[in-house]
Amino acid sequence: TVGAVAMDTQGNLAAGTSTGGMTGKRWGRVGDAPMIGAGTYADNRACAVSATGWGEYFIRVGVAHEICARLRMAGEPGAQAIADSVMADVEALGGDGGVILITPAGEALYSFNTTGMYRGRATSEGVNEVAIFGGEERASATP
Amino acid sequence: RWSLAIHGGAGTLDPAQMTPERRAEYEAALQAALDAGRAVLAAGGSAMEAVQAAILPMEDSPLFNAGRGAVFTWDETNELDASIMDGRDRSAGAVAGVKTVKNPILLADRVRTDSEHVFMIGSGAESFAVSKGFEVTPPEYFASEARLKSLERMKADKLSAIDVDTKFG
Repeated sequence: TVGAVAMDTQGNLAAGTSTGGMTGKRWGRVGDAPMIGAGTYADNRACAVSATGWGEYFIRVGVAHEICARLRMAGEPGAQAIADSVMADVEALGGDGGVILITPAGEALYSFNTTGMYRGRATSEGVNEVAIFGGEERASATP
Repeated sequence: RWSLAIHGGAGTLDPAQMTPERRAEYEAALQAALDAGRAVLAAGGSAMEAVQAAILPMEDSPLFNAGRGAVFTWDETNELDASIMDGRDRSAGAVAGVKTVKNPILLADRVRTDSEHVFMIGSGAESFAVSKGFEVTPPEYFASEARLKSLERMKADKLSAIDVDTKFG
């Protein structure tokens, strides 16, 4: 699964996700990636989210919309805590994976409950980083 | 100000299986996707354009489980899903189970902009794609040897999809 979230210079947010699903899937199984509210959500009042992980759990939690809804109610300073909390919900049900999100202030965040997530972020302030594993050194320098 | 974040999948990763060469390959592919989105935003483009610009190189890369690098279904086909949403007006488009569209993220966006619907699946989504001028991409484009081996291992060892996917990306 791949995804991207962005805030442009007008302050507008967008999110997208694309996937090939799971190896050996049957019976027309569909995961969270194409489901608005589960794998993808964007709302200028809240945030933009793209998810990757065990889709059955992300669907049940409604991960992308849940993060945006909580952020809309609570405000931006708590964005990381909100994303972590929703991912903890996923983990509590038995699922794993991660999310990327952008807040209306332009904060680019990750939250994942696995050992790794292929990820990257860039901002107009000069952040430019890609990383694969959790708790690792960054692959490229962040000023 | 602008901001961009991307992902190329997550899951249980074994650092021992990640050779330095393989890691460099993934990091370069992620950087290329990041650069594509960043170029759009730095030039004053929209967030919607940037999201698509960042996703396209990952759909075109065999490294990621999307587009060209899609995993195999039980029936040895490649089925693609995608969705996109605009925070300005919460317009959204999504497709699932398409087999003949090279870049599903573009089709999802076309559903958003060029239909009164949000979500299309299977042959219906493919017919919609053709009606909007999308090229029909043959199944061979999506069929990679490495992904086929994963499916064969899954069937031979009677593993579940969760067991065989070392990561979800």
